[in-house]
Amino acid sequence: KKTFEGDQLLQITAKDEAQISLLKELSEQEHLGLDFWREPVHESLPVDVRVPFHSLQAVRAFLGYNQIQYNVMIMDVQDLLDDEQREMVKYRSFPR
Amino acid sequence: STDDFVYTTYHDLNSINSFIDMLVAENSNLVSKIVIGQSYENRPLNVLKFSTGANRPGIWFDTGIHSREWVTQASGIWFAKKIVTDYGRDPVLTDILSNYDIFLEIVTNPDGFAYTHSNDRMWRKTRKPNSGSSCVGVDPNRNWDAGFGGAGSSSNPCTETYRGPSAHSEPEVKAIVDFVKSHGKLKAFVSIHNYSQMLLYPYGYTSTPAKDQAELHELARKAVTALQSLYSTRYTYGSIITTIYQASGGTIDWTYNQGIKYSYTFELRDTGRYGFLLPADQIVPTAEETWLALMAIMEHTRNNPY
Repeated sequence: KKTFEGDQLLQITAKDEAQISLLKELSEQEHLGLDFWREPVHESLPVDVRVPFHSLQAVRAFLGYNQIQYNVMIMDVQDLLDDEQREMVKYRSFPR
Repeated sequence: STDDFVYTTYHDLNSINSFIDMLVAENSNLVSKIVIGQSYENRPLNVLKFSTGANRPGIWFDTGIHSREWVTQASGIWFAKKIVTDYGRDPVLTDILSNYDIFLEIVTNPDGFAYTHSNDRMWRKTRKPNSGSSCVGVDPNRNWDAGFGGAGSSSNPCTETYRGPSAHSEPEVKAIVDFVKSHGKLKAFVSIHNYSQMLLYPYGYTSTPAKDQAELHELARKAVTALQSLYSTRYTYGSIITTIYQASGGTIDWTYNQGIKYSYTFELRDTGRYGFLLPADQIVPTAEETWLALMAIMEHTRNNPY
């Protein structure tokens, strides 16, 4: 089963078309394994991207170097999945 | 019974299918289950039919064509229970059901959904292998014969928006296509996704406005106003291409081109705090507010026959 330990969800706010272009370039870097939950389209729309743990350093460096603003929305995706799983198991054990 | 079913948690496919069977058993005068086809991995494509008479025009809802969007399937369960609960009590819904059948496909992509429970919670696509590639699956919301192959979809099987080898290549899509064509009298079609809080109408593949754009826009405004009346959730609305991005081969572009005027697609909560991992305690609020918008669309459909 695929796990997501250390993966983070970043919400990126591009300030102009040039930054959107940079983010599109970033999305084409297949080796990073990025999962764009919301694609870079226009500066009015935020970009949400799940970054695998192994790519965090590279992605953060890229964003920092290009002065692209971002927030960490989910610190550890697996933590949230574990919570979700616990909750499902809890209700599954309820008598029907 | 479906009264004991826990609507505030996520469920796997077996549990949802049990729910469907229970709902039918408890409400056999109103609800039946129809199987419109089979998925690639031979799972039944179950659709709930809510009907009070023969030969009615229909209204279609589907949830969960992207498997990882769990709050949509969970909302679909809640909608199904809401329909049987409100029928005979809510005069508007009762009147709608006196004139229209409602079809609801809760798990539109069952192979993908099962895969999100067993192997990869973040799986979005179908599970059909792609010849010549090690990457599996097609984005079923790029697989429809509406600008198929155009911008806003990918020809690379390893991307999340891979369109597939040809339009309607995915059995999950083809089953709906066949159903829509054979039914012939669907008057509204709402495909429900999450997230990012939007209500969208055609087109996605072209910037040419839909010929009914003014009416669709006004109805979207009305539906979003109804939705926001409950929890003030911030929503935007408009055509797909002007509101999010160009997307070719999308569901509602095809249904609109088939003549189903009231074709919409939703993006439910949230705005990125949790994305596809919306906590289960938000299932019911999400479903409740969305239901108000669905009612607005159904009511408008009833009041504006065409």
